Amino acid sequence: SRRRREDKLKASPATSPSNLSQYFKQFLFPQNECELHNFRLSFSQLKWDKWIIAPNRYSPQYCKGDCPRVVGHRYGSPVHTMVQNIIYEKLDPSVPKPSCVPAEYSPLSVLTIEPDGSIVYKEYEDMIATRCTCR
Amino acid sequence: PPARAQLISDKSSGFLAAQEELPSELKPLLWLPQGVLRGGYALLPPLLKVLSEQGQQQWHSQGPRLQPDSRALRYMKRLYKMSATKEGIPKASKSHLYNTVRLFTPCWECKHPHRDLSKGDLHSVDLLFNLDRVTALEHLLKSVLLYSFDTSIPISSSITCMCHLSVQEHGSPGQVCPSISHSIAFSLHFEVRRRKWVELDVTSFLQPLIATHRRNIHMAVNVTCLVADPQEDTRLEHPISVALVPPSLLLYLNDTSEQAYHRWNSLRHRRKSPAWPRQRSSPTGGKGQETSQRA
Repeated sequence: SRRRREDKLKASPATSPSNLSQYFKQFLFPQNECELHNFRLSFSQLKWDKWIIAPNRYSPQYCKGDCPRVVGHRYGSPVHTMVQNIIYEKLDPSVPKPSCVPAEYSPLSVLTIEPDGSIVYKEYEDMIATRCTCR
Repeated sequence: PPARAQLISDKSSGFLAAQEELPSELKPLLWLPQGVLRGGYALLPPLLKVLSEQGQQQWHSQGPRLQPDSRALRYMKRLYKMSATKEGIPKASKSHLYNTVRLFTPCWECKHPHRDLSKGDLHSVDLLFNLDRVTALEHLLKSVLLYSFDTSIPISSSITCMCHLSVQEHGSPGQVCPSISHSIAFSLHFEVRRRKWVELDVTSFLQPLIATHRRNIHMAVNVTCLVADPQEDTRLEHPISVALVPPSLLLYLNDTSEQAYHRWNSLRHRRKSPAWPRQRSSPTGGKGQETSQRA
């Protein structure tokens, strides 16, 4: 039996610590869990740089990923989110699973030229997603 | 619902006039609370246009915008840098109470060149400002006449000026000569070398006009300037009136509609929201932090 054990060890070398955390990670977090993703655009891509003077770059960000089955307070989700998941899984699959959506935003200052040639500096609410949640 | 369509056809605020430019299939999309429509949101119509497939072409084909004065543009870019970060996030500062700043250049001005060295140098202009873009939900915090100097013209370094402002009221359409509603005079001293701009605060003067949503303000501005240091020869080759560029009108406003950013509101909102949005947790660090937060 000792020889058999040695043969077996030779066959499967011990996993190094880094692979270990990688290995366990799949249990801790689903692969593509709901989280905030970067996205940066410039108004010249939308051909609006003729009248939007500033900022040159704008990063609205976005939320993407799967919502774990038991979200609890993990995302700041209300209990309703778990109820909706149970409905989807147990009662009626036509009811959608909870979605990964923005939970908080930050404002954006924009400098634009108005049609009459006047110039306006304006601060808009809720223009950049800063946190995600499952709802 | 038809009631909503009715709302869009209402011409109650200047901003709605801009909706006519939208392609017809976008109109139903545009049913937004009055506050937003009156909010005069420069960003909304084009955002909606991009959502409709041919929005792109239409948006380009729309008639050219009047180009602003280059000095005015330079000033507003400088104001933007002072008010927001490179990414466009508004800076938090006590003096920064406004969430909107509008700069108007006069629709027309007529200069009255006049020099009488005994009384100093007189710079007198009649100006008409059209304030159509100011919406019903934008409340005036401060208004300023913004003078800039044509720096290519050598003028004395430090100057003292007396400024006399008067606003013409055009009462009944038939009225020929405007009656002067009210005027104000004040003196002002500044060092030209260190300044490209001189701001004349006219808030108390314009408050009543803007509070009544006056669309056009017709104003006569007489600026009499004396060279401050007597040693210098008062016969200036180039009188100050040549160097002073007709002023722009700057309005610092607090936009009270929903789409505008309200500093006090964002603080209140943070305290109010019950949900702890998920911290973006790295596999190692975040977990511990979350359990303590949950505890």
